[in-house]
Amino acid sequence: MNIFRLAGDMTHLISVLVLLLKIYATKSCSGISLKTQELYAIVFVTRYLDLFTDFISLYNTVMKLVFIGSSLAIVWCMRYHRVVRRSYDRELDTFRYWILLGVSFILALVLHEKFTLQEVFWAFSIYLEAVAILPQLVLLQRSGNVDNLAGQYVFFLGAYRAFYILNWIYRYLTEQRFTRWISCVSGLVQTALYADFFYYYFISWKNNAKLQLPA
Amino acid sequence: AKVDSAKDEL
Repeated sequence: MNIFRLAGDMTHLISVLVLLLKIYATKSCSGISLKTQELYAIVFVTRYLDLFTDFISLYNTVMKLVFIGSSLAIVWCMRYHRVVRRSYDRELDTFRYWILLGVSFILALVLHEKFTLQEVFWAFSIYLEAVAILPQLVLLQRSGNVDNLAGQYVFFLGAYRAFYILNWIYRYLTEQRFTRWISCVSGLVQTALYADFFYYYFISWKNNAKLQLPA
Repeated sequence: AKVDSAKDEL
């Protein structure tokens, strides 16, 4: 464990807590893409298949349970909670995410470390996570004004993978045989997708103005 | 199963 990875995991945890706070405090999920939440639930379920077979550390197991549990709880809330579901921007959240699922799965069948069920699903989850934010970014652009908590949620979600890139650089420099090209390349793509959001987020923060994404 | 060090990440 290094400081970059710890910072990344904590930032990821904060993004989940911000989203849970928004949904429970405001009983609203306006500005949040259910499709992105469902993609993230798939990412965690397919990535943590080793949850019950390989024990790495208490921290690792607890965090996996937190991410799987929170993502499923958020999807459940946005679909079935009688108050929250009413504020879901159904007509704006129309990203055809089957394409993301299909492309990621085909890519995982072609590019993986070992051709085993666990490794193929792991690679699938890495590729899927890189593009899972797209429905959310599209929804933010369509909904124009971004409420603070939704903006902070996306900001922390983007920042966590940027910390992981620092972690991979650090591990590459300190551990002679560390190579994780799948994660690294996918993580770079993932963070790049946030680039324009970060830019507009910084502008709005600098001008102390509401976050406005260009349509 | 031996978890190679790279798989210890979340």
